[in-house]
Amino acid sequence: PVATPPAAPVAKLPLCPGRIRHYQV
Amino acid sequence: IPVGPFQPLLSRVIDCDDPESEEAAAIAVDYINSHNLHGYKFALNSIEKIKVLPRRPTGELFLLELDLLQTECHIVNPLPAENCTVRPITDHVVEGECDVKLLKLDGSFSMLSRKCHSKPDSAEDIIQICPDCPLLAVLNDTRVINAVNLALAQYNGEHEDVYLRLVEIGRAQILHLPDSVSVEFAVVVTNCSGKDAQEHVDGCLPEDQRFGFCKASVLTEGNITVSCEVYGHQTLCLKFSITGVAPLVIAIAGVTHDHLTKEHL
Repeated sequence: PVATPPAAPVAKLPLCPGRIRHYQV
Repeated sequence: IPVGPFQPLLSRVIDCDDPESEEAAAIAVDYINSHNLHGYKFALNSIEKIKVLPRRPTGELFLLELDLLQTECHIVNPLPAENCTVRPITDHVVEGECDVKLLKLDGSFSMLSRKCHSKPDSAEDIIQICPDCPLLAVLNDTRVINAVNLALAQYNGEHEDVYLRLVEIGRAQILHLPDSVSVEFAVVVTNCSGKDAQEHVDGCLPEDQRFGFCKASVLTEGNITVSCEVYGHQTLCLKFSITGVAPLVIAIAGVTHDHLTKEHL
């Protein structure tokens, strides 16, 4: 049997920038 | 600090739209608005970046980069910033960029530092969106200062019970067709009536932290429209620099719409 190496942990990136509340300048 | 095996301080990842990010941003904007000494209140437009770091021995540090937009409320206006209208983009908006640091301890945020820079939108952007919209004028332009003096003199002449003096000019636009100057300025109520001021204007000093805000339009041929609203007593940390000459000028930080504020608490 061939052992599958464990997947490397993926660093979570923050979802940024956040929503625009008024308008983009 | 408890003795134990070394634990690296790892940052916690949260999204810019996470409720915790929004709570930190709201506290920072509130702090910025209540500690500005000049200009207008700002509203949050977006959270650009956020970083959360653990703090030894306890707590967390929140580092945020915020984009703000100028509202129509001057800092002397007691209305909370949440209730103030954000200026439309066609009104040559001023945007603010702030780097803030907060400490979260036992579930509560407190401000540690702020660094803010505000600047008007570029003229090219405004012209592209609205070719006929007036641009912001430099606040020490002679036409702007004349317009403010004329407008304030007219208001004081029409209201004998109260005598207002200038705190700072907030915004100004020079318009064409018809040629006119549109100005907004903050004022303070003095201890004089209009009649007192005619006799000894230099003795008319700010009274009981009562401020106001005026909007005026001054046509070159002398037609002046001015309206002012005067607010109740407030506790604002404005520093008065009484020069003995009218208009009274208080804590004017600059003559442009660009400002840089740094504060470590």
